[in-house]
Amino acid sequence: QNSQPQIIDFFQNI
Amino acid sequence: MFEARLVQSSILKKVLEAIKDLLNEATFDCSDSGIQLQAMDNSHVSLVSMNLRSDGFDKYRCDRNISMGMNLGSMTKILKCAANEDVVTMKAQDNADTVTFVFESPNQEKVSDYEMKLMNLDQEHLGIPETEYACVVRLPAGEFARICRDLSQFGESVVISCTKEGVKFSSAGDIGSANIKLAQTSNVDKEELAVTVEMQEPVTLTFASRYLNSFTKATSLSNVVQLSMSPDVPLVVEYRIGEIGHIRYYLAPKIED
Repeated sequence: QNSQPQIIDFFQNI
Repeated sequence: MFEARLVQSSILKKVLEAIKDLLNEATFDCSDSGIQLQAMDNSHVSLVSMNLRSDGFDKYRCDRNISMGMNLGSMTKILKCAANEDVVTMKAQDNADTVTFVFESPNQEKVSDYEMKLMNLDQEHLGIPETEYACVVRLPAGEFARICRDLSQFGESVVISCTKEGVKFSSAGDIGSANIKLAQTSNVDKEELAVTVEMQEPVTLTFASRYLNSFTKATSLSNVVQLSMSPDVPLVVEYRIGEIGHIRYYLAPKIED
């Protein structure tokens, strides 16, 4: 089983 | 005052086609340098980033920065009213709550204008770090779309493995499994038909086929697609938009539980 991380976990809010 | 004129309205139609699968609405940030859009899909799994440079427009004027929140369903309805060969101009006053699309037939005999209400959208802007990617693959955009479509019949995930020899796409599920290998093109006559790999180190990553398929809605914008990959960072799927800009999609690799 694979899980899908959200993109916001990789790029920070600016 | 904001005014942007594009002789080829088909470019705007294709841009909309490329984003409306992932986004219901989006903010078009207009400045002196051009039009930019950055938005995550509803589930915050992927990110779309688009840039149209002001010098790529046939006429461009932006006196003050303006952010126009648009409902993409409404924008689609309006752009359907333009013929492919029409010239399109987008116009808005400073601080306006509407945008106007003007379509002119090539012989100027038919001129239509459509005013659309703008939306106030909560905007999250993400900082995308400069990244050196372990593998950068270029391949014909139509080939990539075909591969994503074919493999999505098999499973929810597509494994992309990149080595210096080429790139392999794989998927597996209830009905069986599928592997598609593309060798790096040895003799490049036409760049748009070539498969090229720039590799620092081999990479194997797993991605959701549903999102890859959504990204291929941009296929009509460009003959070539570029995939940039590194371990544990989002994949970048990039299409150039003629001589005017680009659209990039970011998608994090799946991780094993």
